Amino acid sequence: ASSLAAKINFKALRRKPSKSFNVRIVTIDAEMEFSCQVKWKGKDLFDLVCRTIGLREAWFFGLQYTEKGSVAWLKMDKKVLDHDVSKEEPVTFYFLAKFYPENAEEEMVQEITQHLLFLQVKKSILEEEIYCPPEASVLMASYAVQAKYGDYDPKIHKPGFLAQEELLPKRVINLYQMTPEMWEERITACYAEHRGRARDEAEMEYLKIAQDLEMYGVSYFSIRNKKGTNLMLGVDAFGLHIYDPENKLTPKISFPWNEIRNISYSDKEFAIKPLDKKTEVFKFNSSKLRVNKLILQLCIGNHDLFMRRRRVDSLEVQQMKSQAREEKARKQLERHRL
Amino acid sequence: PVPKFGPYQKALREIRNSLMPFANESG
Repeated sequence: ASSLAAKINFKALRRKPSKSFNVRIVTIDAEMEFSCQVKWKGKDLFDLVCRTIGLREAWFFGLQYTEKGSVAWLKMDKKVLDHDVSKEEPVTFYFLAKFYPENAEEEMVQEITQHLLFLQVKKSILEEEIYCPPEASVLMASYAVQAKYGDYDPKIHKPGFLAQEELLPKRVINLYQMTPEMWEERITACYAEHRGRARDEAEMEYLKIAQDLEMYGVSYFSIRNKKGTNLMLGVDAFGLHIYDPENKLTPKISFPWNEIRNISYSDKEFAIKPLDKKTEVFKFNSSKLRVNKLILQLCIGNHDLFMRRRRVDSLEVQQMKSQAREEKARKQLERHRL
Repeated sequence: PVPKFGPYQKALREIRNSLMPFANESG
C-alpha cells in the first residue's frame, strides 16, 4: 500500500477542478447538457456535440444562439464565452443546419445527417417558413408518414391513425373544404404507394422534393439599395439573390457564386462585385453591422462548399461514402431476407 | 437543367387534380 501511495501524484489530486460552465444543446429532436470549460473555443463544444450524436458530416451544421434578438452562430475559432451569449446557465445553443446541400442525395452520406436535415426542413415547412404548394405538401406528408410508420398495412393503419399528426401547413388546409378524414384519406392513398421504402429512403425522398422548393435553404435578410428601396437578400448554396419583399420565391436578380469576384462590406454598406467587369457593382445596406457580419459568414461558408463540391472528394469523404454504400447494401439485403 | 420536381411531376399532378374539386372559392 505504501508503494502505491508513493506512486500517486498528490499534487494532481489537490489540483482544483478546471473552471467550467453548463451548456444546453437543443437539437431538432433532443436536448442534452454538457459541462463546457471556460477556455473552450466554439470548435471544442461543436466537436463534442458532433461526437456525442455520431455526426461526421459536420460542415452543414452550426450552433445557433440569439444575439440581441437576431440570429447568430457560434464561431469555431472564438472562445464560447467571448460570444455575446446570455451567461445564465445553462447557456443554450441550438444545433441546426447552417448550410444546405445542393443535392442531398449526392452529398449527404450518413443517415443521421439526412435525418436531422429532414426534421429541420419538415419543421420549416409546417411552420410556413418555407412556402410549399398543396400538392407537394401532401406528397411530402406521405413520405413523412412512410418514414415514421413503415409500410402501409390497412390492418394496423386504421382510419384515424393520423389524427394526432401534424402533417400539413395550416395555410394548405385552409385552402380546401376538406375534413381531417378527407386529408388523411388523401395522404394515405399516396403513403400506400411507398411500400418497401426504409426510413432513410423515405426521408431522402422528402428532401429531394423539398430541395426544389424556391425558399428551401435560403437565408433571407432585409436590405435597402442605394436608392433606399426595401429589398430582400437571399443567401443559399447557389449564390446571392435579390428579391422584392412581396415575392420571396422568384429573385429579381441572382449572382451565382462562380460569377462573383468579391463580396465586402464597410460599416453598413455591402458590395457584390461581379466577375464580369462590365456588370455594375451591386451595393446595399443592411439593418445592422451585426447582420453584415452574419451575411458575410454565410457567403464565405456557402462559397467554400460550392467550391468543394466541384473538387474531388477528400479521402475522408470518399471513405464515408464507400462505408455508407456498403451499409446501405447490407441493410437492403437484410430487408429482402426479412 | 433538370426540371423541378422531375420524377414527382406525375404524382404531384394527380394530387393537384384530386384536390381541385374541394378548393375554396377564395383560394
